[in-house]
Amino acid sequence: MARIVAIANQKGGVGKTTTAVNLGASLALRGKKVLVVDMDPQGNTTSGFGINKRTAAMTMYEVLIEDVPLAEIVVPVAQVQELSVAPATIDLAGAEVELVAAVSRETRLRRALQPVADAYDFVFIDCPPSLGLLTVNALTAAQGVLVPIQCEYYALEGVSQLLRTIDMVRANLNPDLAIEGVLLTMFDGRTNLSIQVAEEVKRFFPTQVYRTVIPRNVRLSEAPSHGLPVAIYDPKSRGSEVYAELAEEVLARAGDE
Amino acid sequence: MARIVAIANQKGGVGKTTTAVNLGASLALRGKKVLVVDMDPQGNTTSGFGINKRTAAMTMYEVLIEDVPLAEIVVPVAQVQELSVAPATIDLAGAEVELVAAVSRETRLRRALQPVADAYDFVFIDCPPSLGLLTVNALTAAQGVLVPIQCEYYALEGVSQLLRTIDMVRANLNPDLAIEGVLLTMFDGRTNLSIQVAEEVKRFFPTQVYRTVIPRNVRLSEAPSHGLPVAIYDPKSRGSEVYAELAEEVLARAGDE
Ligand SMILES: Nc1ncnc2c1ncn2[C@@H]1O[C@H](COP(=O)(O)OP(=O)(O)OP(=O)(O)O)[C@@H](O)[C@H]1O
Ligand SMILES: Nc1ncnc2c1ncn2[C@@H]1O[C@H](COP(=O)(O)OP(=O)(O)OP(=O)(O)O)[C@@H](O)[C@H]1O
Ligand SMILES: [Mg+2]
Ligand SMILES: [Mg+2]
Repeated sequence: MARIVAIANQKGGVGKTTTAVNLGASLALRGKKVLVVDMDPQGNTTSGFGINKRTAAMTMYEVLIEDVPLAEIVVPVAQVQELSVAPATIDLAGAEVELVAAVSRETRLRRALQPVADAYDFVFIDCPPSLGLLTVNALTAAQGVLVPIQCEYYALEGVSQLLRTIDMVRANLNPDLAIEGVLLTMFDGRTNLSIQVAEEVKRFFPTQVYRTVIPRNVRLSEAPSHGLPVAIYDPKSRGSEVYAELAEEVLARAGDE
Repeated sequence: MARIVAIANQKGGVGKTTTAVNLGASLALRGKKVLVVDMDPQGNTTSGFGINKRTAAMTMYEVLIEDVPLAEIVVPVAQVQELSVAPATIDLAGAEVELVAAVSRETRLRRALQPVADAYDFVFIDCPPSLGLLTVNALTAAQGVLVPIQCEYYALEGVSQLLRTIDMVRANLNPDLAIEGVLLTMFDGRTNLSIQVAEEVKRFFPTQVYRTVIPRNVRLSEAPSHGLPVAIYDPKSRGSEVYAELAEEVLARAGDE
């Protein structure tokens, strides 16, 4: 049975997509079967893997609203064996509104994943920067939540809101939901701010912060313009190394090497 | 009559709040009367001005849902004369859901601003990273949209979605809505990526990109942890200088020096 992990934080620009793409790719390069589900209407994960949104016939919108089986929209990622993506386009923004009045609106993604999950070792769900129905669907479908936190002041503010939402989902929709881990991102050791925020996050989550800290690394922001995970775009870069380290740590936590 | 400007981009972490806080403060320091409205449930603008969200009795939630007059929630910013803020807390996230079924749900903010707008020269509205009802309210209330665009690949992707939403609002809700300007943010001249993205944005918006480009500057990310705009936190910093330059440019475009 796959480990289903939602990558969520309503604060914008903290590295959710970058983590979904690069952690997914690093685990696939280690032989794990990985599916990444794009639940953000911006579709950054979809283009981060080089998939042309204009040619994608069916996407997550059709899965959530028209009950198209997830298996029918999954696309393999050309450059990385064992890695697939369930793409999203702007149409998904419509789903957020249409779901409000729909029956069992919070469990659509969970039901869509059930028939396919066993085909994978890991399923990662990239969430949009909000706590609306798309993110609630992801939290309801997942067993764990990976929370990227940028080492910046504003990023600290949103954490308690996110935890309240996780608690609400656990109490009403998904009793198994747990924090998979907290990932410090865009860490810049030269600034006091980064160091202070990292310390504060470690105090707040004493056991859940990954040892692997993602530094600011320009290769990570260049890779998406080539439609490639950083491990393929520039395997020797710090960005590639550190997501490989994170993959090892995620495997170790899952009791698997 | 105030110039009402929404600061919007659904891509997360591009500098919307940083621009609302620092452009607002820079204009107020030049003697303009400025109101900044926080329409993001994260409340980063509210805390960026040092306002304690736990003690704020009434906020934007009460204005939009309970018709409390905006004047009753406006709070002066202690360190900058002529600068006030309409605060937001996480309660505002509830408004997004409650507005869906409400009467004239898109024009609540416009009607709330009408009685107070004449007291100011500029009103800036900080938007959340989404194109939902809170952002639509801001676009319906505004005459112009200031679009911060981070000099990163993913930030380019969302621009056409944002323009489509602006067109939709102009066609159905607010015929006067125009692009106030496009602001390049977090520019790092040492990377090709920044230079390429900036060139592309200038090609896409030949006449609307501000000459002032905001560089990456650590003082800008430190200032919020002190609850101060950068012009007060570190007036000699590059971050402070560049938002002062932007204020001059905004005034020149408004035909006013
Ligand atoms: N460690 C890093 N070093 C340098 N740049 C990074 C790093 N991580 C992410 N980025 C860049 O920062 C920007 C924000 O990251 P990303 O888009 O992954 O965040 P997000 O949380 O998914 O944003 P959103 O909230 O809009 O979905 C992107 O342009 C990305 O390329
Ligand atoms: N020019 C800059 N140089 C360095 N850091 C910056 C700059 N502009 C913004 N920041 C920092 O980058 C982060 C993102 O900026 P900000 O929060 O203003 O973006 P936003 O678009 O309002 O995000 P959201 O989409 O979550 O509302 C913040 O931590 C901020 O302090
Ligand atoms: Mg993203
Ligand atoms: Mg913001």
